[in-house]
Amino acid sequence: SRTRFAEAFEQIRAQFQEMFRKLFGGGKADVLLEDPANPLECGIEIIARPPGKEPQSISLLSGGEKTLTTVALLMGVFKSRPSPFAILDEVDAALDEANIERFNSVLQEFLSHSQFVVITHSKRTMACADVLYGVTMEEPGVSKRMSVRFEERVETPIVA
Amino acid sequence: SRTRFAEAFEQIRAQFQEMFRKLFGGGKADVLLEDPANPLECGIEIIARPPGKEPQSISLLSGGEKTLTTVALLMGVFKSRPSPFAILDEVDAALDEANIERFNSVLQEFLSHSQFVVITHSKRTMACADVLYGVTMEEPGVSKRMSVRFEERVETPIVA
Amino acid sequence: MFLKRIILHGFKSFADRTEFEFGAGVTAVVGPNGCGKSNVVDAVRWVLGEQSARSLRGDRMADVIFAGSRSRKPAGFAEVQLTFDNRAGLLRSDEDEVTVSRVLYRSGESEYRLNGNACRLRDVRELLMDTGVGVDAYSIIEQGRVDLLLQANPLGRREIFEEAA
Amino acid sequence: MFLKRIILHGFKSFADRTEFEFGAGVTAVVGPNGCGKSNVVDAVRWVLGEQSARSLRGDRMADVIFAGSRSRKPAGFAEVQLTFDNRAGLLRSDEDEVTVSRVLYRSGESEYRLNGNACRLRDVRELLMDTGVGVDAYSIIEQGRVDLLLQANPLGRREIFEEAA
Ligand SMILES: Nc1ncnc2c1ncn2[C@@H]1O[C@H](COP(=O)(O)OP(=O)(O)OP(=O)(O)O)[C@@H](O)[C@H]1O
Ligand SMILES: Nc1ncnc2c1ncn2[C@@H]1O[C@H](COP(=O)(O)OP(=O)(O)OP(=O)(O)O)[C@@H](O)[C@H]1O
Ligand SMILES: [Mg+2]
Ligand SMILES: [Mg+2]
Repeated sequence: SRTRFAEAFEQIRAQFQEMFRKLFGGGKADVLLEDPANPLECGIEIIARPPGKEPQSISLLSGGEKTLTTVALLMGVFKSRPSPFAILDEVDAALDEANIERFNSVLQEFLSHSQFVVITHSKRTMACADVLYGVTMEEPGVSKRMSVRFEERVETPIVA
Repeated sequence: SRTRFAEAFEQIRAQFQEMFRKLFGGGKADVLLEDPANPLECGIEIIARPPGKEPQSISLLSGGEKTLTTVALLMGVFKSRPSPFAILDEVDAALDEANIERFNSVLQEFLSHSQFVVITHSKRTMACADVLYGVTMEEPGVSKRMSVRFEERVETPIVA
Repeated sequence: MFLKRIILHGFKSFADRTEFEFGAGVTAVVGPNGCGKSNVVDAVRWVLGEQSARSLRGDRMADVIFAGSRSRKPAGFAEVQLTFDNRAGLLRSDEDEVTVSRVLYRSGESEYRLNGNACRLRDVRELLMDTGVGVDAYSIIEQGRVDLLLQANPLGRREIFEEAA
Repeated sequence: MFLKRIILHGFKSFADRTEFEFGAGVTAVVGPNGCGKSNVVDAVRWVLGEQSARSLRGDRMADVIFAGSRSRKPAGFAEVQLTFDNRAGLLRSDEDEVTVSRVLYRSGESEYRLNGNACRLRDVRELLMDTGVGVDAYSIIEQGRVDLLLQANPLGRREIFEEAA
């Protein structure tokens, strides 16, 4: 059980580092056991250094940088242990336009492994989706599922 | 001191109710002393009912509805006791397009009382600003203030 | 592909029976503030056995039953059905398709079902064991909580890694 | 109008002396993730007397001093100057213009100044009394914390009202 955790941890660590570099376009990240002598019980430390910046406490990272770091870690976990589906509720809220692009292209990379349901207000994220569901409340207080039209698109997703 | 608090509280309450109706296009809100017999020490309860919906615990409100309710309360406080300036860091992050409009028009309404510094990724909020500062990191890790160009505008703000 | 569809009936703002089908790839759910998107996420967590009303943004579990609106009376119960495609055999079941459902009545009576047959919460949890899916799984990220992994104390993060390992 | 300008020098990612002027109306600060926008907000709170490194996202107060980058050495100190227009007489001062500044050296030495004269933190707090401005004031809403008023327990909210009353 100790070896099994250690193996899985190594795999997540490698994938996290790769995903971080993809999402940040460089930089360096790591995930470490606080006490390698006690791998089944010790805490887990996260290190994240965006490209060109000095390594510092992850608490000092910006809102968007924290989001990308977490997404990198989660995708790292997914790649080493694919989860059949993921539901992401407004995970792109803190991201600027360029990072929303990178976020969405990383999701695309995972489509052979996983299925994603994303809730978003971002037109860019909507444009990258395969299927779009709209939810409205024409009748106040009562939710209803409906079709969504999305102009300005080259390839239209299936509108459900 | 007890009367002074009670008066200020009544004023904030009235302004909060008005700001809520403006931001939600209707509905009803209230702010209450949990123990009116002990006004200087009791807790404060917030009630918020978006238009057409059943009154429920504010915890059940959506992310955007919570943002608008908080903004209404803050603007209520501002109106009854104008704060010389307010700094709002990505307060519009959870809002959809229509609510970003309403949020910005409410800010406009306060300009005789207050000065606002808003940090945002929203083009709509940028478009409503009087002055735009851009911050960049051309040199990685080093922040620099610079001018921002903003196309597609009818009335261009002063670009600093 | 794994999630096939979800049906909400009387769950939070979904007064009427409403169905969402899921395909392969990325499904985006969009709409104005307060229209019910996060309520769908709550529905998935609830049907998979979420026990804490607080983590579903309510005070009591009855808060998930449609409370009525200006034009509608409150509902008498909340029901959610979640159907999985199990051809890959990831779920502990022999069936190609597995439906988990949960219903809660105003009286407080509540029931879980697996492919239509009454079962216990424990059976739902057993079904999902080792799939990385479930109430505490890393695979559902709620609104506003994306940074949680970074804020959590180092021991708190362990749970995510153990779930994944 | 009230805020006139802020100058950051060696504060967090602002290695070079950088000035922002504020006019009447709405000033928007924009830029990519991680470029330094929230650091400007931290600078305002820091110069007005914020004592908690944690609430400025750091572990120690020295974390606010520019730590260097790939192309730059770390700074020896962090300094912020904030200038107010006081013609309306809201601040407890006879001056038409009031500048509050704070500097922190790597050695740990630190100083507050009011219009260039060394002063104590207490003097800065006294200056801002009853203006609704200050470290705990309701007038600065940090990133991700807009819902705090709603989440805070009912007694926690009192502080906002007392500040305003
Ligand atoms: N039991 C219930 N009965 C009726 N309405 C409910 C119930 N529980 C929650 N709601 C309503 O559902 C709405 C919130 O829905 P939800 O959180 O899904 O919105 P959302 O689409 O995610 O919005 P946002 O984009 O702002 O996050 C609230 O207005 C709330 O009043
Ligand atoms: N002492 C310091 N020295 C150098 N860089 C620092 C220091 N403290 C913080 N930083 C850097 O500042 C950056 C964060 O800046 P900030 O939070 O202002 O970003 P932001 O523009 O608000 O971004 P976002 O849009 O994502 O919220 C981080 O990358 C962090 O590493
Ligand atoms: Mg939501
Ligand atoms: Mg920020």
